Amino acid sequence: YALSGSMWKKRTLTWRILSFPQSSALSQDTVRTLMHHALTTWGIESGLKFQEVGSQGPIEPDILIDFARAYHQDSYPFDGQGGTLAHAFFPGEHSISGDTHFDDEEIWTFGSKDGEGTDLFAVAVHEFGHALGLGHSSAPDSIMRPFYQGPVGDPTKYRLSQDDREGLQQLYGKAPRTPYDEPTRKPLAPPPAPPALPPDSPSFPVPDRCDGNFDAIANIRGETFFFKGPWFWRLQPSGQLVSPRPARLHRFWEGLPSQVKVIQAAYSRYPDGRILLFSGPQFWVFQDRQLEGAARPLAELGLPPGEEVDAVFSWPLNGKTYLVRGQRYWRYDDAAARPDPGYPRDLSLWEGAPHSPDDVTVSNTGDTYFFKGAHYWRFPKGSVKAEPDSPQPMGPEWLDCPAPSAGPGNPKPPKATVKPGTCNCQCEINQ
Amino acid sequence: AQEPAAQDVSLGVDWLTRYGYLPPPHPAQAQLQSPVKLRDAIKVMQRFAGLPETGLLDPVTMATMHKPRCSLPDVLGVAGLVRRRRR
Repeated sequence: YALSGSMWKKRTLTWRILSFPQSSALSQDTVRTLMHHALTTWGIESGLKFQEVGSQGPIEPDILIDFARAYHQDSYPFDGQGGTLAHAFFPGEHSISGDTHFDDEEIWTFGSKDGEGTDLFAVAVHEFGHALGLGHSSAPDSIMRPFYQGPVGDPTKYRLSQDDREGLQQLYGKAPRTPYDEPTRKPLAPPPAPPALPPDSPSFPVPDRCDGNFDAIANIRGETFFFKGPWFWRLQPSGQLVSPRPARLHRFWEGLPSQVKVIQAAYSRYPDGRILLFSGPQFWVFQDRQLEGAARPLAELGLPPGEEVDAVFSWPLNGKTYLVRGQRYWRYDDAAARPDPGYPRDLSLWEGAPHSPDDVTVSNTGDTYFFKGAHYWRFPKGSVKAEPDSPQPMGPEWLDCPAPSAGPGNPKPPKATVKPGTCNCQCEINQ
Repeated sequence: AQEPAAQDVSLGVDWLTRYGYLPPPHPAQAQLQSPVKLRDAIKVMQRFAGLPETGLLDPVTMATMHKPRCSLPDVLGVAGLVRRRRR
């Protein structure tokens, strides 16, 4: 599956049919029933609920369903019978977000056995997948495949494939379990612990994620990884932690040398998606979870020999890699496979950024986040100026933890880089 | 395999560009479509369509390009569907 990078923040979505197909044998009631079942198909697999609203009411629906032909005031005109059948807009704040359009020149049918016409239920399930934030999939049994695959059977019995479910649940989590849910399959047995590693028993305490102060943080395939010592947590796009208990570093990143105890920085490289883990003056390249080749020197990326790194991230606007150390940063051109000239530069160019950040990531919505201690600084998409309300506590938004109360145990966030300018400073001995 | 007609290649490239497999031609750069990039793009398209990944604009691939489908791009990030438009 593929995620579009946007999702609805709320869990109850409203919908309404703006117009019905002109030349179809389907009655308006049938069309409404099919839309209801198509939305329910996604609802039963996630925490989402859908509510039809009337045209008179004040509510502007999230998902407006329209049967239109040829050019219909968006950039995606239809093309008569055949060819393109329908489209939908991804979630977002725009008024057209979530809207779903069907080509009114198709012959919309339902459950036809003779292969004639186009099955409205099947296409509606597909388009609502887009309206919820899924892209096209190449999985053989996915409803999100780009080409029309014909009817998919009884709408009241139809269930999404595993690929579609996984994509959806990455965004919105699983459906809340009801008392009547009986597990259909035994939970997977935990992988056998290799003898060399100490068992995961309470006698080996795991760090507390609510303390913050992570060694590295990275956005890998839409999930945010928080590294601390030989452990890490995973946060899904839906905001759910994969588990409150951290996973063991060396069991997941296969091939990472056992003497590597701390990951100082991590990121997912653009455009090949390789994952790079940094420790000391070296880094390791992973394809998925397998190590690819030996350790490489950071000098390869333009840093002075022996230099280490605090944070590494890839900036989508130019696809370049940024490597931060202390108050300076370097830049590496992955496309040209060489460091950019004219670096290092001063980190204050990222106005408001803390020096020596724990790590930096770019979120699925394109904002850049600097993390340090138990706080984060947010730079809106494409901007190098921190939000005025930065820093904010990481706990509530990222880790399902309470906000830290400022105190001796929880030092106030470090001062951000001060804007250059004249300074009127009286320093007295007792202050 | 029989070489595809020039017109087929042109139609194929248009289709691959429309659905995000190839980057839209950059007006400033008179960049020739590299055969390697074109072949890779065709392979990804064939995977989405469930076809053998030959990397060639063979007849079955060309025929698939005419099949009914959703009008969203298959490879995102190239032509996302967020348009400025009054509802």
